[in-house]
Amino acid sequence: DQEVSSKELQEMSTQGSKYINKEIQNAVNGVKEIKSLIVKTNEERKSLLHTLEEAKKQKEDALNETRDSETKLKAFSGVCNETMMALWEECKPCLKQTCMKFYARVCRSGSGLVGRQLEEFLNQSSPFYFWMNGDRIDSLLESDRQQAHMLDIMQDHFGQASSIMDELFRDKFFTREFPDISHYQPFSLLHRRPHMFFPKSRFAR
Amino acid sequence: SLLPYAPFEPLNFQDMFQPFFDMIRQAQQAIDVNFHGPAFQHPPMDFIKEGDEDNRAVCREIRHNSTGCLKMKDQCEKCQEILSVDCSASSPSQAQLRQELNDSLRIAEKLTKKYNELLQSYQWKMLNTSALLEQLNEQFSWVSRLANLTQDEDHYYLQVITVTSRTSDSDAPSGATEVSVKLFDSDPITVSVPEEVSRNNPQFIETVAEKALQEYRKKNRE
Repeated sequence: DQEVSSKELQEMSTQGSKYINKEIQNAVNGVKEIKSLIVKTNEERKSLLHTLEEAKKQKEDALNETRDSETKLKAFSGVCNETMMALWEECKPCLKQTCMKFYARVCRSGSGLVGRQLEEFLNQSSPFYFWMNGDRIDSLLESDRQQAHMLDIMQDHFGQASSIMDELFRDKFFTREFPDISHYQPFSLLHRRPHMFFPKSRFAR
Repeated sequence: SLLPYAPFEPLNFQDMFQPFFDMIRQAQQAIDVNFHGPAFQHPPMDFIKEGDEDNRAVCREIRHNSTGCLKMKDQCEKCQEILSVDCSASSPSQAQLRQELNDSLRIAEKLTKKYNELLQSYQWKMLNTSALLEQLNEQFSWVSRLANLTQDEDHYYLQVITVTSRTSDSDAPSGATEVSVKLFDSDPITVSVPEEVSRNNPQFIETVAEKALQEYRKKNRE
């Protein structure tokens, strides 16, 4: 054990408190830095949203063109029907077998039910639908629906969060410049005087 | 306003900062969408290779309405033949229409894929903001708690209570100095300073303060 005088302990306390004081200042600055990052991310998000809107417009134009071509082509559905029907009858068993193999290997659940459902689906489908890539069109339309739904949800959530953040960051705490508190005085000294003479030091805390 | 109180009244930091916490928490809750929920399953776009995570999407599609099976048409010769049937002999304009359809389909698929990537970037931005809010909450809670604790009279932030060299029953390494401190409202915290940092070295008290602060923040998080 070694003797340490009370004066030395007090000096250590003062020096240690200076260090802690700096850390408090760092934390306050950290809060502001995080706030700036949030604001920056939000700006980037807005810009991304603009890009999304443009991409959405392009995508929808292409989808509309696809649908138009599909509608026009449907008017010819009787043409080549015989050839297609014959090929379709041979295509169906292969398609069923390939799909069931894939399902059993990858999906690993309820193959029996899926098999019956698939057979029914193939019997009801038209080779013309197949010839026109109707499955790809349906898949695109389904994607479009899901994407619109996803964006709606995200926009809704982000809208709520943004308005709260805007209100939060308008507060003086986030806009005020904090004073330099590197010249530390023990806190007790401040308390012995009226607060009105030292308002800035109080804010720093 | 940060100063809703009379000038001579002590500031009540808890009341002052609590709305901030509430707002940060509300913002976080609003932003935390369940990205793994059914609304965020990525739509199947291409034929899927085995082992690809999108296999699950094809499985879902097959279970849902069997259309996923049509993606496997490339593996059946007769199905391929249907796709290459040329009906232009009986109706010449049909060939052109079909070409137009296939072209616009390819473009639509490409743009849908691009759109999907942008949506994912958007999701990422949301997750990023949520993580920043989490950081803000953590940093803010530490600052505001200290603000509340520095109001007591006659308190140093850090008070050194004892400084002791290592004793035989101590857990500290040989030659280390054990320092017991009080930080704000904490119970005494004991930290150990290595032998090579002597008491006369200014680094000594910084090491003590840093370790005590780490311990204090750790306890507060717990």
